[in-house]
Amino acid sequence: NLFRVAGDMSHLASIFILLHKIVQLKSCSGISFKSQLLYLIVYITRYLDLPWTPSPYNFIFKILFISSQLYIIYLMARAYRPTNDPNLDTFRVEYLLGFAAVLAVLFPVRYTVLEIFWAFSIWLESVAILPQLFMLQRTGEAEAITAHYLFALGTYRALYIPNWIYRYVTEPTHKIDTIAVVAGVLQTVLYSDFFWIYYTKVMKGEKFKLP
Amino acid sequence: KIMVGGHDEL
Repeated sequence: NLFRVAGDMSHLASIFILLHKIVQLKSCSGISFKSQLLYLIVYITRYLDLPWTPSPYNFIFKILFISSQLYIIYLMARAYRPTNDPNLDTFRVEYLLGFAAVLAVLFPVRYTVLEIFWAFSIWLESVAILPQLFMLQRTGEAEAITAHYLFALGTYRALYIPNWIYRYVTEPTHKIDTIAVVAGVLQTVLYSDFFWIYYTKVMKGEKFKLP
Repeated sequence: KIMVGGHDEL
């Protein structure tokens, strides 16, 4: 449906915005390496079913997400490493990994390796942006392009919510993927005050600056 | 609809 496709396109756009920023400005300043590494873990643990993906649409996106995220990690860890300031990126990701691991082991859809990793990736994705938001809070401002990246990334998960409602209403089975929905709503809520500042500042041509 | 892994979203 339209919400789902727009969400996935927004997700892909966010990655291209981030790559564009890093390559054009030859800098990854303002970007949390920890958040990016968490996203790589998210894609790898979620797409373990890659060889058995029945839908060409999903298959292509999975390849795109894993490969572009690997490239981002390469750029941040190797090519533009000196522009990356670890002193600003101090969020304790152990807590996020622990949170996702505990929920994944306690409440998977089924007790299989793939399902536990899938649930882990969903919970981890819901909080993976926290090191990035924490970094923004520490520096107090961000380049416009970084704000656009975060806006596109947040829009992706926000659009999945009307997608789930649409699917619930239109599909005869009326099934709800509880883990995905609860984690998806949590993820969207974490973006809410970023969205507000983006709307009140960046969309009106001002610098992204925290009050 | 047949879904191998059961999760058809990204």
